[in-house]
Amino acid sequence: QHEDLLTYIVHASTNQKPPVFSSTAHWYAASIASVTGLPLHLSLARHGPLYTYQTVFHGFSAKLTPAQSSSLLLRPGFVLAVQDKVLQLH
Amino acid sequence: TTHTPVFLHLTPSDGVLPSSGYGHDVIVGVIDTGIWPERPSFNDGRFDEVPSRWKGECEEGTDFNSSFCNKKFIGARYFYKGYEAAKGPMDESAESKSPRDTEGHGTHTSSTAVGDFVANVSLFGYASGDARGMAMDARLAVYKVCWEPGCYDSDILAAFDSAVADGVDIISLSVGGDIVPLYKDSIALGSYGAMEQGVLVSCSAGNSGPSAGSVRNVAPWVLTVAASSIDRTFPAPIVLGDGSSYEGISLYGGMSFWEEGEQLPLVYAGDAALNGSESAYLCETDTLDPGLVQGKLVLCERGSNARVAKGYVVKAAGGMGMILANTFESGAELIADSHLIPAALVSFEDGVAIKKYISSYTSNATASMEFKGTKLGVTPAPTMAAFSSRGPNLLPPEILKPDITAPGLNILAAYTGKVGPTGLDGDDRLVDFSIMSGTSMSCPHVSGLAALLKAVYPGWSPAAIKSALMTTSSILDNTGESIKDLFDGEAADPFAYGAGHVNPTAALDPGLVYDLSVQDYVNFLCSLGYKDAYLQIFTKGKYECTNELFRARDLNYPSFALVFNKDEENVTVTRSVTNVGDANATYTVQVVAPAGMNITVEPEVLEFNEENSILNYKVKFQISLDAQLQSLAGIIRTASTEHAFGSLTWTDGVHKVRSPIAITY
Repeated sequence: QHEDLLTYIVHASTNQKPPVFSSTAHWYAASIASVTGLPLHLSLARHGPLYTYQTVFHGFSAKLTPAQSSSLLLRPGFVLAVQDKVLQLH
Repeated sequence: TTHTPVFLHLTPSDGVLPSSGYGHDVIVGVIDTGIWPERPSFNDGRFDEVPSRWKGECEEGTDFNSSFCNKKFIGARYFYKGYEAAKGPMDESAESKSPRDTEGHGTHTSSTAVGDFVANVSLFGYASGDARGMAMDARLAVYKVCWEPGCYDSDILAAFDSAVADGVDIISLSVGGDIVPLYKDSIALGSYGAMEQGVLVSCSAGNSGPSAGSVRNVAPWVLTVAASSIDRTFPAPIVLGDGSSYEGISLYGGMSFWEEGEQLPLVYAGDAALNGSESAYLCETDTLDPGLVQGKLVLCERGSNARVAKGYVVKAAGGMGMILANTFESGAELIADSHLIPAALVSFEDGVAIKKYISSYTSNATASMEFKGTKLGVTPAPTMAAFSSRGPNLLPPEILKPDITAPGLNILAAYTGKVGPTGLDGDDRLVDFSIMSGTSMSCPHVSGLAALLKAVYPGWSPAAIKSALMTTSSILDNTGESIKDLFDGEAADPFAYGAGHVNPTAALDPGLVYDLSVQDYVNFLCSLGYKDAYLQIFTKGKYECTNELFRARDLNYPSFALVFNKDEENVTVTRSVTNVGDANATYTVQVVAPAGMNITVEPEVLEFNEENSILNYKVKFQISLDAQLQSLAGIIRTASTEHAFGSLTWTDGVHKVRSPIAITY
């Protein structure tokens, strides 16, 4: 299962953050745990977020299966998931 | 950087250097492979306190302490979680999990952009002089995102996020990937967020030239930089046994094992194959027969493996030296390398001639090779590097890319202390400064020059700075002729150099600028069909489309790229210019119409009565009657005539505000 994990950059609409979450970081982590079905601490260790992004755009990156990334997008506030790519020096 | 400031007419006594205080207190963020902080380019002897607005940090890691940062080099971070998520744990014996640059690229680009003055440097005596970055008094923050496998989007975006939050003014990024939609393009997305907060992002155009449509980093809010030569070379003349001579180039820094002018046996690598290897002509590993190469000069061809690796292969097979011939695509572009054996690169044409000589003389073929050091004042210069990626911009074609060209061929700047200048495992020659080529090298030149303008005009938007650099650039070389293309020796065009070769002295006083707001870029995204989620990821919900009729070609860009569909005969676009010169100014328009095109500008005169006032004009592009008749006859709109180029210039007698025009039929 671990080998199926890919890194996704997930874009979020932070004004749709449910008020139950105290911060966007909490919202992101709980949402990932929800789609992975793991307790929060295990989900954090295995799936992330690797980073949360809050200045140039809103969202996070995490290691997910394609099915988990699709599930995440069914939840309010998550608008797009783009698979990580590698770029090269010029 | 021992010569590019002179080549760019940057003088300490007047112009943009003293006006900007050498970029005083502008903060340049370089997203790259990190930094070798011990290089004197990053010393802080002349610097006062770090600006209070700086919120960055100097992160510690392997072989990197926070004390390495100083008043010049003010911040360092590293981002590797995307890398490790994809590849597993980093091999920390091979690379440093820290901002330390074990590759060389980031140290080179950082010192090119903002490196301090360092007296009397060279690479094995080549390109000797006093090195200096373009904005010597600007501050530097480095964000390491590139590792052995490359640079991951997730890490790049984390670097953008940090750099903007830290308070950089300019971001320099010499990295790229495949063409993808803007919403999937981490550099487009990160640089959009930077632009929103007033940060100009300068990016390399890519090294996939001369293929058409190869340009990368094409978002209109990015300043996309092509690469060209300077008036300096490193001659390594080659004389064949029949007396014919050829101009090679080399940075070989070791001993020659023969007398000056001595003729040595010469063999074509393709005729010295080991076990019938079909790739021997490329001098790939284990393809050369030592029995046929021993004690000889070997002619290898470019392609597949690294140029310097070919010399290593020749050396391993017992060869005395190498002549390396360009491919057809590389033409007359001479990239200098610090080979491990006596070696020189020659043009494609010269390579063909040498090969022909060898086939004529077979076992009696001989050649001599010499290394003549550094030669300045070469003409013509600049010339476009064949490797520099070309337009048209595929996404979208209504934005002309690249934007500008700058020195990127054979550039000397600071380097890592981890590996030798070839980067090969067997190269244990450690150097403080190295010579590299690529749009990676041209990009930081422009980043540094943008920093100079930012220091002079702190209130200018990224678009205004970009406009000043573009509209004042030059399309002439140092002989007064049109800039040539090293691919084919013909005149280059805006798909190669964009607006032209950067001219920082003129950019200091552009007269007029084409400015753009965030809302303008949002309307541009809307014109591409971006809405809902796709628009949201850029705007973060702060902007909406405000003009449903807006077309990409209406973006107030400092250049024109028009695409005519089959049934279109004319297109009208609008532009607005802001007067940043004297309050009272009268500008008249001058048009050089592309072939087959009639152009009308309305009005033809712009009269300004106050500073920072904005006036609009319309440009009508109409396919000429002659061209229409030819089209009907099937004469034009063939592959060879599908693009045509011209320019539109506003001048008040002092300033020349020139925009290139590219037409695609």
